Amino acid sequence: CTAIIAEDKTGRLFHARNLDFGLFLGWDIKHSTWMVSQSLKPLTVNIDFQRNNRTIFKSVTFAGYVGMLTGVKPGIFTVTMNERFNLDGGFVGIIEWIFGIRNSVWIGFLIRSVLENATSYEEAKNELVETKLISPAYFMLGGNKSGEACVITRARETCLDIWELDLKQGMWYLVETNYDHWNKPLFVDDRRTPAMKCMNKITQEKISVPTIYDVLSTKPVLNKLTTFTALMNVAEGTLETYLRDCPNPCVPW
Amino acid sequence: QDVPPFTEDCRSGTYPPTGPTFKGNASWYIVNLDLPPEERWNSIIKDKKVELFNLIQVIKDFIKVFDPAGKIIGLVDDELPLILDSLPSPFLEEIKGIAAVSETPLGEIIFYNIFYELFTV
Repeated sequence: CTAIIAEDKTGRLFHARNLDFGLFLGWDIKHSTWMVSQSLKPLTVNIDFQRNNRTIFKSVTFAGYVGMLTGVKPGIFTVTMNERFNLDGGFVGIIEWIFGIRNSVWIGFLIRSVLENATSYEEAKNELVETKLISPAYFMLGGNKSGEACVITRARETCLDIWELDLKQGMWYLVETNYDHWNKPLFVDDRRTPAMKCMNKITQEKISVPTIYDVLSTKPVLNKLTTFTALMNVAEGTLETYLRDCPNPCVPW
Repeated sequence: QDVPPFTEDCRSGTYPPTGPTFKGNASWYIVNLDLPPEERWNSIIKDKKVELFNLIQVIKDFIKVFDPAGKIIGLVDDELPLILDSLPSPFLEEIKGIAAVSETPLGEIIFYNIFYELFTV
């Protein structure tokens, strides 16, 4: 996955992502695609969660998957999650759960609860930082005020790092893939460098929903695992989701 | 482009989405949180029943390559609902509703819902 949060010169925050999933889960030789990625595309749905006929939050998910990995609470915050691969991963958390150690929360369920219940950027951030998790993760959280954006790097039990937007230092965007931001990505899976290169080329003056879509359309940020691209604008409360394809030549991840 | 380092130039003018990298828009649905959890996903699952079946079939076919006897699928169908019956509310009730409407074994819908966690290893 690749997620980007960026702030333009007027203080508007944009949050976007490519959801990549299905690595090594069967390769379809005929269509030159990952089988699970291909099967997830027609299941992708945008959902307007309502209570008393009022929108509580909007999210993009897969039909039948009740947790959320991407969403916007209009006017308040946006959130996405990227997988964090670790030996102390979700498998350990699931085994603990099976053996009755149930003080941890399933990631998709946590994000949905935060979208449903948190009433501010700070409240959402605290929940994502403090809650014990079944599996490690990266949470990208954007608010609705200038400078309100961060990447939270989580181990299952602790928060390892909070990486904040820093406009005074010229850091007007954050890019997160599937690696700790203080380490280099695996050299065969570097989507961070091309994404940053394209963001730097666009510049803060020209950042917008269309230009972020351009970044997320550039290979290898767009790759054979990319199921959809989601674009969110917190102030307007909008969520746009586009199903993606990556015809050859295209990197497999 | 099949091997690093990265070679493609930054794309521009791709929005609004068109062309070979665009496969369509995701459709919109409303989930009414005032409904009982078992009923919230009914309209979505009725529309996406075939697609959900296809995905689960792809995963089952993949597992069968490593487990031709089908023991893992048997465990998922028979044991997973018992082991994970303690999933928090309202998620478990929603999952049960989805299994009923999609006419899919509950264990397979639970497996689908914990798939992301499983693959962080």
